[in-house]
Amino acid sequence: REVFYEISPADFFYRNKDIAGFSNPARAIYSTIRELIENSLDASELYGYPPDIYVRVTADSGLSTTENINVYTIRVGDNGSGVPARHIPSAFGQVFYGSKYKLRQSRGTFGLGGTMAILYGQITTNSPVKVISSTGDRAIHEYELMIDIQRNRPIVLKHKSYKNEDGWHGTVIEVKIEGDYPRAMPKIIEYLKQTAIVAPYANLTFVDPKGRLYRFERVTEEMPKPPTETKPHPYGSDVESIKRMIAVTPCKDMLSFMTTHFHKVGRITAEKFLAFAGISPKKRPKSLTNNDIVELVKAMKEYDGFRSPSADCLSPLGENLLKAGILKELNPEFVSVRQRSPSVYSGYPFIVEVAIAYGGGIPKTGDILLYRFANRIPLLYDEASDVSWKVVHQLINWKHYNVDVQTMPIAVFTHICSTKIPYRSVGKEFIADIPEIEREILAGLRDVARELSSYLTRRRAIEMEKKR
Amino acid sequence: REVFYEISPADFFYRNKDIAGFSNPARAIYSTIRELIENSLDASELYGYPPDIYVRVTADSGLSTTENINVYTIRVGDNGSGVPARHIPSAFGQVFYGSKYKLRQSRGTFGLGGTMAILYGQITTNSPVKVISSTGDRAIHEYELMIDIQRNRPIVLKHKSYKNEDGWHGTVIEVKIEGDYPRAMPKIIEYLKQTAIVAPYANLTFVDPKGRLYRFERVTEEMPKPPTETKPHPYGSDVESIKRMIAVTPCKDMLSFMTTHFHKVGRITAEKFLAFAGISPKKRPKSLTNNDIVELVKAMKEYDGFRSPSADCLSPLGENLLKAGILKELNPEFVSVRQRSPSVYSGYPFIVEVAIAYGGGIPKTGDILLYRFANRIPLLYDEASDVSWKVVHQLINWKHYNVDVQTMPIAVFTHICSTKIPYRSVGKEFIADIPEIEREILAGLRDVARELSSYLTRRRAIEMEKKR
Ligand SMILES: Nc1ncnc2c1ncn2[C@@H]1O[C@H](COP(=O)(O)OP(=O)(O)OP(=O)(O)O)[C@@H](O)[C@H]1O
Ligand SMILES: Nc1ncnc2c1ncn2[C@@H]1O[C@H](COP(=O)(O)OP(=O)(O)OP(=O)(O)O)[C@@H](O)[C@H]1O
Ligand SMILES: [Mg+2]
Ligand SMILES: [Mg+2]
Repeated sequence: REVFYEISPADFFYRNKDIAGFSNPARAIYSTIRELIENSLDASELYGYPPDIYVRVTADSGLSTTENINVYTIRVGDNGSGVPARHIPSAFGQVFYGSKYKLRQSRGTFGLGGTMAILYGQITTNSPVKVISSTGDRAIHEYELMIDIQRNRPIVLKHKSYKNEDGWHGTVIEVKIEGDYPRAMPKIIEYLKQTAIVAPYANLTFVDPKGRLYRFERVTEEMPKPPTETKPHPYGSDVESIKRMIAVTPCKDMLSFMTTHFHKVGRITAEKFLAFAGISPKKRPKSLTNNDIVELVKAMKEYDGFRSPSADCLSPLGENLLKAGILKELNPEFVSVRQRSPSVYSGYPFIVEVAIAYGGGIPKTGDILLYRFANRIPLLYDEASDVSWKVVHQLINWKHYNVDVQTMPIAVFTHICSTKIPYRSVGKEFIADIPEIEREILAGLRDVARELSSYLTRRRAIEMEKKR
Repeated sequence: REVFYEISPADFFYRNKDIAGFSNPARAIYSTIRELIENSLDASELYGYPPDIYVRVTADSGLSTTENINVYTIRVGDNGSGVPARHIPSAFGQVFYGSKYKLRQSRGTFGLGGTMAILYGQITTNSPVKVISSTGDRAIHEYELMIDIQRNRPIVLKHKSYKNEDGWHGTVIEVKIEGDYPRAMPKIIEYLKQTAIVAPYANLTFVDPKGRLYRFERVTEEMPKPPTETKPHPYGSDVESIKRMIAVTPCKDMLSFMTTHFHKVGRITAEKFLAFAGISPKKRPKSLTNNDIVELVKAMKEYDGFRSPSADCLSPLGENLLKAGILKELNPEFVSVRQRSPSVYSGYPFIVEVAIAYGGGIPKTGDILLYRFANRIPLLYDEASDVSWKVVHQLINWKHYNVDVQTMPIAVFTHICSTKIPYRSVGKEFIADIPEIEREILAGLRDVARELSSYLTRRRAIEMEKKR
């Protein structure tokens, strides 16, 4: 007879680490570093602190099983918001625990990444993670933690607190993992370079196992406006989300329910919508039956009178920043950037920003060099499964723009920011080809391709002139 | 200040349904049908019952929000093992609950698929799922369930039991979901056709919303030998798995610990290994310190005296079955199949089976038609991210085999069976390019490509002859 088990979320990702992006020692050290850096960047940006992030990788000698696969200590420190002491054990020692389960643009979204790095370290080296953090209040807390994987609970091995003399705020994480640094190095350095492109207000310091220092200095103190939390939009609703709103609502009638819980639904819109849905504005939300809720959700999807979600809550790169970052890192002969006006999919607002660059420091690779970003995270793997790749390779006819993909040095950049990025995997490496997003990337790339086309035409004319 | 939450696994997949393969109504109806069919096939094969599986999709009228997107009732019935009554609510109403968390080849592996279909149905239609099941004992149980998503617990709305007059065993699931059947139809029919290729001992009956009957009759009563559970292999061990073994072991000394808990480790191998690892065979397992465990795991990875895992526990298709299935479904002019001898990755045994087919009923598409299977599941999406696609398009030089990919009608088949398939996503659509697996697919395809090459050469020679 079959035996039935339940397993915890930590156990699930322990058994399926490839699904979380920890498939082998090289990929694991890359994923560990990126997950921790993304946590640090979120923690600084959300509070408007220009980020100072320090990453150090040291090889533990005497423990290598082969030449490259070795135990590495990875230490990441930031000057971000810090983690309140009572949340530190669960934030790092429990899967599906975090502060990013809200409708706000941030790199983190699953409540899994940092914990996964710690889990991977634990199962490969059996070492606890050290977390030092303060929110700037009177104490700095230092924890030594492990994860009870079968119960998905943190195990606190040590907890000390110190007086915070200077009002320091930030977090330092130190984890030991089995990794393959030499193999992962090109991707790690590339990740840092690309992060510097889209976060030029950040100081990134990286010290590798040989003691070499890589420094990406900030080129501006000016921080982008922090993203803000937004309310859900009616188009993104389903039966479960409405039920949850009703369960917690203080509203006594459907009219205030609509104007209170939803984004950009004012009194007039609410009255018109409720009339369309055949629901009395005076009806008490908690009196809706299950059938009423199904009808309400259907009406929300069909009613075309709702205003589009505003993208004011988003924090795009901006054309200047993107252009400056590309010029600084790649030094091209030509670059054109375009920020599309805000759009929406399934009730989530999003903004697409694209750029195309030609010549100068861009290498000739026989194909278009594609740089992809989502909520300011560089995506370095699985490009062939990403919506941007599909647009660049299947939907744009480059010949139409006088671009010979095989002989010209061309780089394309796409950045999507949203309150919800439709990642296709928890490893956050590629994005689903949602029709609205695909349309925006295509339209944006056509614009900048047209500019490149004019530039190439002028350039050829000038060269013709010179020859005479 | 940041607010911290924990969310349940059901809540996680509710918020991230694209990650589970339920990204839009067309994909959702496909995923629902495949997850339920895979559950039914597992339930029959594990007990050696020739599967009789019945799938019916009906459109609920009057509830459509657009032309195609509609509420559909999906009913899947099988003659499998059934689910014991006390486990029915959790098996279907709880994420990460199931009977497949063991080292045995099966389609199911995550404890998520069936529950995800039910969750998706609930959030789009607010309808409960109906489950009727019996293990062949005296009672047939009928449940009406919903999922408490925030707590990841089943909600039993109704439970009746009937006398099981005929000793029936099997399961019937009826779920209502919002789907887009017309758009999904080609993939659904293709999925059924490909399932018939690799499970020719199964009767599959499908009735579509228009009442059309698709019937895939079994062509043999002969069932493949059921896969068996195997013990873990030392090469697949890590600190966590060793700790769990030690926690539950009845063994009083390390010698019996090694021979009891591991696959193919006999007394002599155990003694030699323990000597290599510097651990006394008499040492009590429960007396090992954390450091001892780390050293033990390292020694297990380094010791080369362990016998390779046996693949006796696996249940491959077999060359005859694969050939027969291809001939029946595609009627090619030429087909060559090859079953590679067993191999292993990370301690998991696996067998690769490949085939190449040419001409006859195979359409000319300007490219190689790639059919991918894993543990007898057809994989229909994301082929460009799959290890088989990489081998077919990047690692094999087809010209070398006289194959002109653009003008010849060629189909390639790959099947991998293992106690653990390295899926890259919980949607089970593509497989990681694990080096050992990549090597086996490449070697297998080279073999069959060579046979096709000889065939094409002979064929051309014959045509030359005829011209004279
Ligand atoms: N360096 C840091 N500074 C401040 N808070 C942090 C830091 N690192 C982690 N946290 C907190 O711990 C929580 C859990 O982090 P974790 O990386 O596991 O998940 P996440 O960032 O929420 O989502 P994701 O899985 O997408 O990364 C975060 O939500 C955040 O509140
Ligand atoms: N038709 C069925 N007959 C017998 N048992 C079933 C059937 N459907 C589901 N089950 C039981 O319910 C459990 C949970 O099913 P579910 O599809 O959610 O997960 P799974 O099949 O274990 O893994 P996966 O997520 O990979 O499909 C199964 O492990 C199995 O024990
Ligand atoms: Mg994170
Ligand atoms: Mg299943």
